[in-house]
Amino acid sequence: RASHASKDEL
Amino acid sequence: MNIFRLGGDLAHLLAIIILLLKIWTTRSCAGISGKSQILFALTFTARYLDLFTNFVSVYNSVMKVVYLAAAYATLYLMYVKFKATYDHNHDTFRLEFLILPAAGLALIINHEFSIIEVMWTFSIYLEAVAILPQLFMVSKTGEAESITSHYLFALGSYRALYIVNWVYRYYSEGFYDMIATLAGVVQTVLYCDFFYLYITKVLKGKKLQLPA
Repeated sequence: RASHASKDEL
Repeated sequence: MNIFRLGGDLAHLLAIIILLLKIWTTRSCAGISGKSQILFALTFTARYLDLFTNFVSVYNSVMKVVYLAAAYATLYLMYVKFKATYDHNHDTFRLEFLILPAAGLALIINHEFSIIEVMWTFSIYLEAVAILPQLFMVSKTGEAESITSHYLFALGSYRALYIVNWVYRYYSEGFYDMIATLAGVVQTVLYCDFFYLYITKVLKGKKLQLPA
């Protein structure tokens, strides 16, 4: 959950 | 998407537009660090490699394209169209001192050792310090035009709002990204001294001038 999820941010 | 994240994106967009408009209307890029702009172009290029492989939303893709296009348009204006006005004597920060450590750290501390993931991590670390040549330039000349300080304030606000967004996301969805958050905090801290000067001077109608 912690990794990769931030890819929806810019 | 929450209001802080949207606010951050819009502050970022505003910063980019202020910079482009400043250069275009004054036909000059005096006081702007081309080195920082090179780092931002490099940052977006490395981060948005997933533009064609990982579709998130129309908003996400459009913003990526806008940020990329604006970054390269700025470089074109600075290094080609208005090259004569570029203040390179004061823009002396050595880029390799930021690029190499960011690349090295991205190879060691990342979520996953793959090309796209390491490039994303590199972009996060590089973005955190990409403004240093610009701040170095301001401290070297001892002052900044008001429009340049508005640009810096909008750009600094962007990551500060992202931090609030990350706190919000942690509590509302249990989401966190340690790499983005720590780098984002470093990035925002670098602006603190500038924020202080901006609020105490520029907002009171004075020019941003560093204490002698």
